[in-house]
Amino acid sequence: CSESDLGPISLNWFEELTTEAPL
Amino acid sequence: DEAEQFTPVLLDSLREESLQLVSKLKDCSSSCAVDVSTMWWDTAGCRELYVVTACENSVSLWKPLASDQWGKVYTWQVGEIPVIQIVPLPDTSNLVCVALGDLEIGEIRWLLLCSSENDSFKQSPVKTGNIKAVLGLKDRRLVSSSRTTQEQQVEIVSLSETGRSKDGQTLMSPEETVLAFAEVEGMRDALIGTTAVNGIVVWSVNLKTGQLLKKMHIGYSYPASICHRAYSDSGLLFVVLSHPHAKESESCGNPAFRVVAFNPKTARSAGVMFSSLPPGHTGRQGDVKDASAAAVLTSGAIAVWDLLLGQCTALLPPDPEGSWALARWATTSACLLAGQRDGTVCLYRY
Repeated sequence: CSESDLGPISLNWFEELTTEAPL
Repeated sequence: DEAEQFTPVLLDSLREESLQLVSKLKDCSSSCAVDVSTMWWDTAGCRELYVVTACENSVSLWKPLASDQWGKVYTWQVGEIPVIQIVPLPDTSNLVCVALGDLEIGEIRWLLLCSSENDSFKQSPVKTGNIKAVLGLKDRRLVSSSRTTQEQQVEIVSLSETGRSKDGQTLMSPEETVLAFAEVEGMRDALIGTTAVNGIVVWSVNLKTGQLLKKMHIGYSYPASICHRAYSDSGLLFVVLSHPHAKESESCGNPAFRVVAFNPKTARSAGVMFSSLPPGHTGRQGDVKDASAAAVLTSGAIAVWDLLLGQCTALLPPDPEGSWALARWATTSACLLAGQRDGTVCLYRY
């Protein structure tokens, strides 16, 4: 998979989603 | 490219070379085997791998004896409600759960051996309701989704060492029914689920929140997919899915398991590896451990796949004494438990 297929990747995706507003 | 990775397997070359029969375990009192599993059992400071077998109205515990023989330790009679499945609790000793019900799960019950109390065997309900999915988690926890007429409840229950349930934690529920759960390996606070409308949902399940972090779509070609395993690597969430209701296609054959990479930040996904059913076979009840997958096919055979290669690596034809009905991995992927309806369980080294 390339980044262009999947969009920008973050190694800290879990922490970043946790600090964003909940769904 | 998923289509390129589909290569018809030569069934004659598979057979049983990679599966070696180690021992056979026969429950003479069992009329209809429902499920089989393994669990750790601690007695007098010694930890051993025991086998758990379930038939409709009882659950039996088996200990290893000399010369690859197995001896029944105890049988729990669970009463009138039939057993649907065994729910093992990873890295937990002396405690196992079972799901009871008719067409769907109506009760989850723990079964326990208290060696400190004169080897007393106990059982007690953990949860009741219209339960759609249940999974045993690390640290003696159990997650389940259940439905009332109005809403869905997704809850984690912690069990004490004596089996009794401690505080529960309610997770934020998606609108869609959750059909399966998987822990994200290496991330204690991350849990995923697959939903009835081809969704993947991600929760944060730390003690403070049961926050729903993300909803992602699997694709319309794979209705009601089931998640078996999830792990995070290089910023991507890799999920092993099975597709019990997917239709056969010319390009991809009949899909059994897929490894899909999701970018949780963008909810975009890409297929990584694709494992197909052997040609001419249909139907499957699958189990995944590490990079190994196994499934019972409607022909009565068991197929085993290497998910990293996307290839079927072994095929156990129906036993002369009967078709295979169950295929489960032991707590390690090196041992496959293959069960027949009459209660016979064969342990294969893989």
